[in-house]
Amino acid sequence: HEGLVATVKEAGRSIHEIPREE
Amino acid sequence: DALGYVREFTRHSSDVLGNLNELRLRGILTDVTLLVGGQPLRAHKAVLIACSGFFYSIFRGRAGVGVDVLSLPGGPEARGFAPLLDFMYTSRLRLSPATVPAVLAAATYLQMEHVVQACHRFIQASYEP
Repeated sequence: HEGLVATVKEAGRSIHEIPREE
Repeated sequence: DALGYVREFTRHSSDVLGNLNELRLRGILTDVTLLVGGQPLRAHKAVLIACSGFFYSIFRGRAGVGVDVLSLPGGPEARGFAPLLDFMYTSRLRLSPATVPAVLAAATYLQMEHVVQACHRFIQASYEP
């Protein structure tokens, strides 16, 4: 049951940032 | 008399991700099979490379071009990897006290630092009264 799952929102960055081409 | 007008569709990134997940579930344009704990998992290299430093280092170079089956020897077990693959495609990371050690190990292996930190916060919170 999805309802039984406690969801915590993470507002920060989730994954690495691919470096922009210099 | 603005210089230009923009309509920003604020749901677009999550709608794109939802469609990519549907493509994954239906095996459409998946271009790599990951053998994790012997279990084959199909995925899109572009999504893997966008979400994981480990896959970025593997697939960014020419060496990653011909690879369509990738086994991860000494790598993560399926019960730690599968939640991360779902996270990549849904932005939702399923955690439980039973699975967080395996997810943490897999996220470390895949160089997903932000997920590693979230796992530590989850573990920390589970100790608080």
